[in-house]
Amino acid sequence: MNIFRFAGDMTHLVSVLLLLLKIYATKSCSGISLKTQELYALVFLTRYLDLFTDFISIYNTVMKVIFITSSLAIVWCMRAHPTVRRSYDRDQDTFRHHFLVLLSFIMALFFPDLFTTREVLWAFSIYLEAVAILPQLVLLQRCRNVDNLTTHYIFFLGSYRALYVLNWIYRYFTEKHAGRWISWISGLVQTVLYLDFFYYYFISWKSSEKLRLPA
Amino acid sequence: SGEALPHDEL
Repeated sequence: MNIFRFAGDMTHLVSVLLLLLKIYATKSCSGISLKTQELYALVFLTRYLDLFTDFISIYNTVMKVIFITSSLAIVWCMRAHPTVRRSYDRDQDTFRHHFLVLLSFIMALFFPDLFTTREVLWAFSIYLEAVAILPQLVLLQRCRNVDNLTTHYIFFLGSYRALYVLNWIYRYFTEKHAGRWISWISGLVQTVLYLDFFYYYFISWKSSEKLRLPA
Repeated sequence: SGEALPHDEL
């Protein structure tokens, strides 16, 4: 474990807590893409299959349980909670995320680290996570006024993988651990997809105005 | 990579 990866995990945890806070505090999921939440639930379910088979550390197990349960709880909330579900922007959240699942799965079949069930599903989860934010970014562009908690949630969610890229660089130079090119490429693609958002997030912070993505 | 590297990251 190094500082970059720990900071990345904490940033990821904060993003989840911010989303839970937003939904709990405002009893609303306006501005949140259910499709992105469903994609993330799928990412965690296919990535943490080893939750019960490979014990790495208490920390690793606890974090996996947190990410799986929180993502499923948020999807349930947005679909079934009587109050929250009414605020879901159903007609704005129209990204065809099934294509992202199909594309990632095909990519995983052709480019896994090893052609085993476990590795193919792991690669699938990595490829899918790289594009999982797309429905949320599209929704953000359509919903003009999005509350601050939502923009902070997206900022932290985007920052965590950028910190993981620093972690891979650090591990490359210190542990001679070349890492996995699947993680490197997907992590970079994932971070690049946020650059546009990061720019407008920084602008809105400097001008202390609400974040507005161009139409 | 022949061996399956450990998945020690989240």
